[in-house]
Amino acid sequence: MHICEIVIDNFKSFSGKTVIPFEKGFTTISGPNGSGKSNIIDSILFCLGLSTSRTMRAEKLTDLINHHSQRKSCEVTITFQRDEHEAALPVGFLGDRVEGASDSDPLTEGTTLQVTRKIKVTSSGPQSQYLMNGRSSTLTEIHDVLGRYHVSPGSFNVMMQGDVQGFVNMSPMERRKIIDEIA
Amino acid sequence: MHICEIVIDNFKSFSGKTVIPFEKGFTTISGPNGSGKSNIIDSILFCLGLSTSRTMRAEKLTDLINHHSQRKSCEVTITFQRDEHEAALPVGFLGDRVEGASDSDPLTEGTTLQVTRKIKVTSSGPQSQYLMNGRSSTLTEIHDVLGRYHVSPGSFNVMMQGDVQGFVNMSPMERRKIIDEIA
Amino acid sequence: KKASFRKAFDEIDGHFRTIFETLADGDGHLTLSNPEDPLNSGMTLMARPRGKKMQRIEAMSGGEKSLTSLAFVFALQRTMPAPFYALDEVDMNLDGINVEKLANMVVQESQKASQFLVVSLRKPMIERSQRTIGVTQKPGGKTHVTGIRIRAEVVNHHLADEID
Amino acid sequence: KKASFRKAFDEIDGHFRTIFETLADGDGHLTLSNPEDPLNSGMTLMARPRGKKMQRIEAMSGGEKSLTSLAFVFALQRTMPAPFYALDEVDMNLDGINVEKLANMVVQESQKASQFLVVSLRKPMIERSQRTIGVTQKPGGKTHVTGIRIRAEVVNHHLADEID
Ligand SMILES: Nc1ncnc2c1ncn2[C@@H]1O[C@H](COP(=O)(O)OP(=O)(O)OP(=O)(O)O)[C@@H](O)[C@H]1O
Ligand SMILES: Nc1ncnc2c1ncn2[C@@H]1O[C@H](COP(=O)(O)OP(=O)(O)OP(=O)(O)O)[C@@H](O)[C@H]1O
Ligand SMILES: [Mg+2]
Ligand SMILES: [Mg+2]
Repeated sequence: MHICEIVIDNFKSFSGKTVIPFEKGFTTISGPNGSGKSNIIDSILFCLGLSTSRTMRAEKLTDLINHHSQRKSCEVTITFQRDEHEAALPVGFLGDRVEGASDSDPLTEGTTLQVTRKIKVTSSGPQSQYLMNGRSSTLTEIHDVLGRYHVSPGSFNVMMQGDVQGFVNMSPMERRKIIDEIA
Repeated sequence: MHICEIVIDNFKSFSGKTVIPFEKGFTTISGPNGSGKSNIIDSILFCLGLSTSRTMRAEKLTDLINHHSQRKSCEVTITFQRDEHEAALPVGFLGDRVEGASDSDPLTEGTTLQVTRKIKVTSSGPQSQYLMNGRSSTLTEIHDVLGRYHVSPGSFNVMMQGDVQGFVNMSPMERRKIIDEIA
Repeated sequence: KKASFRKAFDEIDGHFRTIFETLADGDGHLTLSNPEDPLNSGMTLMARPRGKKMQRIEAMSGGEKSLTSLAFVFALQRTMPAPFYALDEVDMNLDGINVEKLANMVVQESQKASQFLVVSLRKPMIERSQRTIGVTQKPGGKTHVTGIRIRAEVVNHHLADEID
Repeated sequence: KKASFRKAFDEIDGHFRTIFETLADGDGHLTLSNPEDPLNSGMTLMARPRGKKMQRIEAMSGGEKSLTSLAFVFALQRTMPAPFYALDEVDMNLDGINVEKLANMVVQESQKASQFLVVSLRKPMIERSQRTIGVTQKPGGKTHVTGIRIRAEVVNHHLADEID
């Protein structure tokens, strides 16, 4: 499968809703310093629950809400699309939710997988909510599904700005510990 | 004053003797990865005693000797030239050495200041030797003279590859300590 | 436990050797400081760019260090293949030739059903991608996204000012 | 002791504000986490690039962080002016426009009797220097140095492949 769309709403430097379509293969993202390129990568980490606020350069979760708009929430939705040769997407792993879906539900066919994360500022503090295919989910359920594709907090498929320098400067002990964790 | 010449002999990737003339103003150094640009900067740090072997990426001092040549020593000489508007170079700070020099000695006029450092592999381990204006010197004497120009191990006039990233990633406490040391 | 470490180590070492050869035109491999006692050992990356001696990563040039570390990261990725990869400015230290080599590797990998989203300011990387998403800043620090499909357009526009 | 810290802090802050304004087209200043007790305080760099809010350096983009840190280093340098400055690839994270600004600043400073030796792979930096020393590798990993005086030559040769 591949990412076919990212919708970024009021997150970091994206005031208002931005829809970015993506295609298979090799896409580059470019532009001036401070324009928002890394923030697009952050939106992926945020939505799929792959990091803490610190690795998105925010001191606390609510710092991720756009400063300019007056709104008190932000949201990112990522849609994955199944490739032709692939077996059905793991919506089947949602257990009885798929069993419960009707035969005409396109998601039972497993062509797309959609993950949404929203944070809201409330009087009792920040509230974080996850949705998978439109239904309220826990982070654990999302990690289960994505984990089967090796998309998880411990995986190396997202290399943030400066990570290469981190690998360069790593001590031999730290480098070996990486292998421990894979083993 | 400014650097008018650097002679690099058998140091790091310089097998044999290389003479590099320098002029005042703004000079760039460019070329492919691994060609030797940072090694030129290392030769300045080495010659003027501004760092340890580790900041020149060598595990021990003798790693600085060129691997390919069979020679057991390496040497770097840096020549500074006085600018027209400047008072005589601080060769006067060499104390009685200048007093002892003859009137026809051009260095008494203080137009150039030359620092040489040489390391040799001997049966009793590596030997390091410093020369200032051709006469054997201690590192302390060289630091005294250069220190008056704010060229010292603690100064910030040499920014090595990766130092900017170091400043970026510094903790607030470390950053404040820099000011302590200047104060 | 020691056996599962050994298994993972050998697999990653194998990937690293293959990837390094393609990327850096030389030989590289992983090394344990204490092969008898791997769980208390340090691990370093050894490499010999063409024509030079075998060196540990700490002794290499800035660009050589980046390239060697990238080969290591790609080797780790191959042990857990993912549907997409996002790389944010991993080509910073590299000269033009090495950016080309890295971009060629991404082209190859992306043809094997992996999606690559690569943030880059470097022309050889952008030229080899199938499309570029342009990101700019509107007044007030608001991000504005445009899709740029025609590579020639991108390369001639504000992206034409660089050297390797 | 607290007084001499305060004196150094104010001097460096003064330089930082001036330099940042030229380099980044915005306001910047130094901040102590605990101004009452500076010797137990942390210090961070605050900056507001044009059109954006005041931010601490940890929250900025990669290029903004580099530019802000460079302004800080230049401020430190101004408290102890030296006859020469050697900068090794300090422009790594910067886009083409910011490399130009940095290069223009080096041009200005080098005209005030300071010698600058700048290692760079970036065209806007090389174009603005008075001369470039070319460094290449001969077979066997041996460094070979050539002087390249004519800027046009440099820019058209192997250095023409980049984008900001
Ligand atoms: N909550 C927020 N509201 C508004 N703007 C924000 C918020 N969080 C971050 N930003 C802005 O986003 C900008 C950083 O964007 P980003 O890191 O994506 O830039 P970039 O395109 O990757 O730049 P570079 O090439 O320098 O790495 C910063 O200037 C910051 O001010
Ligand atoms: N003692 C030595 N003998 C021979 N070669 C050496 C020695 N020490 C270091 N080198 C070589 O010098 C090279 C590094 O040179 P240097 O760091 O100056 O490159 P660079 O031009 O700065 O490259 P980059 O653009 O990647 O930073 C390394 O490839 C290393 O093999
Ligand atoms: Mg970035
Ligand atoms: Mg270098």
